[in-house]
Amino acid sequence: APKKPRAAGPQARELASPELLAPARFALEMYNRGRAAGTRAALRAVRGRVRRAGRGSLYSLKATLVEPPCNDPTVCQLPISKKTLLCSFEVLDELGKHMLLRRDCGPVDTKVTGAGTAQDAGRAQVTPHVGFSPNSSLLEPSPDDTNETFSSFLPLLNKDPLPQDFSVKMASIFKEFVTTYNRTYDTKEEARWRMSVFANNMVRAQKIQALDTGTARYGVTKFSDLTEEEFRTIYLNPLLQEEPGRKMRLAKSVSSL
Amino acid sequence: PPPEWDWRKKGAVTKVKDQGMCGSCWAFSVTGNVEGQWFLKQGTLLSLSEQELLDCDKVDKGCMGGLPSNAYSAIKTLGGLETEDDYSYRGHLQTCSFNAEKAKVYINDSVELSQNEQKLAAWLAEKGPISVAINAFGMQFYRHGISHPLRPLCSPWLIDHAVLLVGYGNRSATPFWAIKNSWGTDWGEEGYYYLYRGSGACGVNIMASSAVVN
Repeated sequence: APKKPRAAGPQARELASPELLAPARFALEMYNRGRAAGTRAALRAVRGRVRRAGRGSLYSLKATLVEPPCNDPTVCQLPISKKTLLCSFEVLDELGKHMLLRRDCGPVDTKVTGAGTAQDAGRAQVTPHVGFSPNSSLLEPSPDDTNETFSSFLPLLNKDPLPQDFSVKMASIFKEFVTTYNRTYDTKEEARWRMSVFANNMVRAQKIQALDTGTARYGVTKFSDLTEEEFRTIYLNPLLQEEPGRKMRLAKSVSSL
Repeated sequence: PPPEWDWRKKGAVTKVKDQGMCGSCWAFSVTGNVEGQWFLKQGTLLSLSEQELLDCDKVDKGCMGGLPSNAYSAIKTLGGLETEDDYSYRGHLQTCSFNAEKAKVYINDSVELSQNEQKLAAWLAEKGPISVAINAFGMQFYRHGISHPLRPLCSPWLIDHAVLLVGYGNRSATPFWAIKNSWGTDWGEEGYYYLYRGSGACGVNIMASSAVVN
């Protein structure tokens, strides 16, 4: 899909580093919640965009985090060689209150080159590990930061280990998806990438399901092999967030006709 | 308003369409509304052209998005809408080839509707389907049922998708809006999305509008 022109106002625009620090620090704080001192990840680099509308701002951040070395193999979450993480965060800032809407972190296999510090907001040249990202989640905001809290159930979602046969099951569901929606991919690499997107999306759908208070069911749809960004770019309409175009007169309500 | 209403059962709604890989939801939302208004005023249900709006509404941005308020204005300025058969949907921008002689419907004006969902329901039951815009949170994976995301996840100020309210009611005491989407019948409930009604879920009440046909 062609890239949309970025303009001022509520459309997304690249930000200079100082503006990113507050939402990035908040995202890091959320990431590190519950961890003891000395085991917390540090922010190495961040870049991002903001969309502003109404009373709030939505920050889309790409951050490189560094996990401290893990000395106890029984509790280490990542192999020693994968201490660097590439994370996507979405942070909502409404009237000065931050809320983490999305976190998607994956280990980086290769060495980070050219990454700056959080201070200089350098841009990390990293190769994300292709595979499932079980940490992909909609995170709960701190009870201090919002009136509505999801903390009662989200930690469970975030920490539940994935079943051992997750990859096998996911491959089977993906195969069914490809058949049902008649998908073809140009290369094996693309197929592998689409499958990893699909698997991530299934985790996302599961979390959206857990956060829905109605009767809706979420799962595989014809859009399941698209990243969130692709879906937004192709199918959605960012102009609706701008000020309404032409002013229309107010309709009389039917009771007063 | 009556406890439930469904314009599909009254013949005011055309079949679900598919916008394809194009951000033209705004055009589908507006043509859906005009189809309903024309049916109610003239008694004929015509499937109208979104491609005409994509190509000829120069204020909006075609597949990059648009606003219903601008689209109504374009329909008035152009002199009406052609039918789907005469000006078929292609899903990408083309040169405007609107032919005024082929225009089958016109509109006289457009109005902004109340943000009160009770009033919206009353308006819908009496006046016809309503063009609205919503935050599309979760819709990428929606399959069926009444969607009711927690408010912080579906903020009313992050509106990014235009759709058409065609009815409302209750399913097992859960109030809903029946929403015609433009992603084909192989999405949602035969192309329809059901959203919780009464709490301003996903900003459904923020940008309600309609064309006026005299």
